[in-house]
Amino acid sequence: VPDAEEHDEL
Amino acid sequence: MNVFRLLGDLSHLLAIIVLLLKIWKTRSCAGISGKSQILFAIVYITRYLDLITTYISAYNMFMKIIFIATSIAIVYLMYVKFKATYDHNHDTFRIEFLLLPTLVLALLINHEFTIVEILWTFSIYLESVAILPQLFLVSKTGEAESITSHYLFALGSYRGLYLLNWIYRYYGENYYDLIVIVAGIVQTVLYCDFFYLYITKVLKGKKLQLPA
Repeated sequence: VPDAEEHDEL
Repeated sequence: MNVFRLLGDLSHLLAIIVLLLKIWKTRSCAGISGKSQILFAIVYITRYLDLITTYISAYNMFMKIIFIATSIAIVYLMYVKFKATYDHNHDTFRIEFLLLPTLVLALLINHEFTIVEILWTFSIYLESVAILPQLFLVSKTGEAESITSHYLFALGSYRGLYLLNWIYRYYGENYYDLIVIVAGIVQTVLYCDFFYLYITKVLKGKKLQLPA
């Protein structure tokens, strides 16, 4: 699960 | 970055270019829902606030700026420059019915209760349903010009390609984000009926016309 506030997608 | 995501981004970019060219060349935004375009502008502005705080890559930054700038430009063209051609009589979907539930959902289901994160989550939920006013407009007029159909096909394909990207990332990197996956499925499903008509009619050279 990704870290919040680090969205690498568009 | 994998091939599905790149194709998804390019499809998204293509959709926007097709729409901008259509409006600019024909000097008209007939058949396009201004409501959907306002929602898309809200989507990109609220999602890409992290442009200020987080650097991911030059590609990422470039695309975000393009999406914000073009979405604002489209709204400007529709509501100011080519206002006379805007089909407001048919574009009657009430956007508060989309804005309020997606905002409430973002407040309830998110990764972290911070302003930036809630706005990001809101943008994901809102994007998944932002096309509804456009689909509503097409159903009201009963038809869509082929260029509008190409735009909708490219726009719908983008999240579908992202679904393949998420499957790929799940197996390759063990990465998954349930919020975007569920919203992406909803978003893609909303286009299914349109995809069917596009493939069976528009690709065979016919106009997209809904059965009476």
